[in-house]
This record gives sequence, C-alpha cells and structure tokens, in this order.
Amino acid sequence: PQNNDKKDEL
Amino acid sequence: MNIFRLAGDMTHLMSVLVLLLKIHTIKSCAGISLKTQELYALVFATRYLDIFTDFISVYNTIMKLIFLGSSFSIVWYMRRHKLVRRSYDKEQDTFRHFFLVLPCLLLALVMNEKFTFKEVMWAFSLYLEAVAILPQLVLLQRTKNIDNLTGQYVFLLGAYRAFYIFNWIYRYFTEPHYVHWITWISGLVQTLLYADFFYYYFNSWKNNVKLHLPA
Repeated sequence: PQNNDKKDEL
Repeated sequence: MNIFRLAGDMTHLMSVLVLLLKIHTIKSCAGISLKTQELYALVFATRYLDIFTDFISVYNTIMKLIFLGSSFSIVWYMRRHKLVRRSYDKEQDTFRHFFLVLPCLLLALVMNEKFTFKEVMWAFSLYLEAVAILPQLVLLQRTKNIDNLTGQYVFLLGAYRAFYIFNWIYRYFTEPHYVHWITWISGLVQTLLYADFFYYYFNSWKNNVKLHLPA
C-alpha cells in the first residue's frame, strides 16, 4: 500500500 | 508521535534556535558556515512545499514555519547584518554549494517515490540534508578551535539525527506499512557524517579539554 504518512515527519 | 520523534524534533529545534540566539546576542557568526546555513534554508524550502496544501497537524505546521523562518533569518544575519557579516570567516568557508546541490538534484530525478515536482523536490531535500553539514565540518577542521556554542550546535544536530533513527525503528515495528527507503538511507548517511565529529566531541568532553579536531 502507498504510504501517505511520510510527510508527517519534519 | 512517539518519544524519539519528539526528542528528535526538539533537539533539531534547539540546534537552530541556539545558533540564531548566539548570532543575535553576540552579533557574531565566527565559526559558522554560511554555505551550510544556505543549504539548510534550501532543504526546508524544498521539503515544505506542502505547507499550504496538505494539513497534517497544528504542531507540524508551526514547526515548519519555525524552521523556515529561523533558517532564513540566520542566512539573512550572516549576509546582511552589518556587524554579524564582518565576523564571517569567508576565506575559510570555501565549499561550493554546486558540488552538493547538483548531485542531489540528479539523484532526486532518478530516485524518487513519484515523478512529480513535489516528490522530486521532497527527495532532493532529503539527499541535500544528508550532506549539507559538510561545509560546516570542513570549516571546523580548518579553524580548529571551536567555541562552545558551535560545538553545541553540531552536537544538537547529531542528537536530532540519532533520535530520528530510533523513531524510524520504533515506527517500523509499531505501524503497518511504514517503509521509507529514501528517508532511511539518506538519514543514515547523514548520521554517519556526524560520527567522526562526535568521536572528538566526546573525547574532549570526557577529558574536560577544549575541543580540537585533528588536521
């Protein structure tokens, strides 16, 4: 599955 | 949000704020590489392109704004402030941006999660962040004696890197499908670049002597 959560990191 | 991630963000934030506060109060940027600071400003500008399009959390947005604001303020101080700019070691800080920016850009064009402008810029920012400290480390080697604040700045940045690695390990085991090769490999490279500096930092701390780097 494609991750959409990566950009919650700085 | 886990404790490692929070600790990583806080040490990262402190590193930038310590530096900005130092420059602001003593009106000096001696020992600080403008090249590294400009690269970090570029890193934040290219990574946070999503700041107005994707809302994640209030925390996330505020942190992004602080990182953008503080990194550009540091560059402004070093380039434009008439007292600060005089203390800049221009002759020693000779690393070319170009040699770091171009390979990172080429790599980002080839290695990205999706071939879109935002994704390429995001990958570019990660690759560039990994190597952006190099001009600073070269400057530290050249000027040899390092004042406490410059040492603390690099130390805090290194701590931020270490906490982020723990954060990735933690998330890998606690969140399903949490796999980010680009972030991990570039993050690991970045952390390794600090290892050498840390070795000397801890030695000088342990022996209670002023930090000196070998030639």
